[in-house]
Amino acid sequence: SGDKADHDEL
Amino acid sequence: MNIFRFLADLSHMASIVILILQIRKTKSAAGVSYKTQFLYALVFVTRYIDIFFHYVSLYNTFMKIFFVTSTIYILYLMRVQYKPSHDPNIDTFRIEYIIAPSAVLALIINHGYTLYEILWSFSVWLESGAILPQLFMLQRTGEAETLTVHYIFALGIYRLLYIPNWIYRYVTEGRVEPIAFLASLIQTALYSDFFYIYYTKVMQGKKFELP
Repeated sequence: SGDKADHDEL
Repeated sequence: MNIFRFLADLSHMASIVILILQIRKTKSAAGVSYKTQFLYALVFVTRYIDIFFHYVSLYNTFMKIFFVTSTIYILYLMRVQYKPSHDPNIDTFRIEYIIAPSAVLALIINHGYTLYEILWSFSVWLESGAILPQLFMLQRTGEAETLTVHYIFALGIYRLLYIPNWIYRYVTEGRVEPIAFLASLIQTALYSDFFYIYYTKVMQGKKFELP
């Protein structure tokens, strides 16, 4: 995590 | 999922349910900004486009469907079902002033130059300003239905709770989401005046009236 976008939220 | 995020999502859901119940119960959308609802619909459609190719969890998918469909339903109620109750003459905030800067910010600040990432960033910036037409309308009319006030309050709580969620996730997972964090700070700041009046008036059982 950190740099890479991780859109797991709403 | 931590408690902050879960409560945030619940209060977000509650805000929408409150609004739908209010409109249906009073058979009127008076005091509700159509422009704000339109902007939220745009926020959800541009952000949740990933529902077709990015699976997170059943919870996540269910909530995305709920937010998109319920907001479009509100637009339908306002535009078709109870159209005469909505007065466009007091819903006058220019939404270009929110959409254009959001588009510019999305092109400058994003997680990568793909359509999906730019739309995601756009939706985050757009959400931070989407409440402005509603707050502007409130300021023009000077007072509001208790339920409209609770709607805005629940929406503000939702955004506020995502901040401790990100701090918690940074500490426990090392996860950082600077775009959403910054946009949420801006958004919560927009609510600060409203929260203050809500606290000093509504909490003490008085009518929501602007000083």
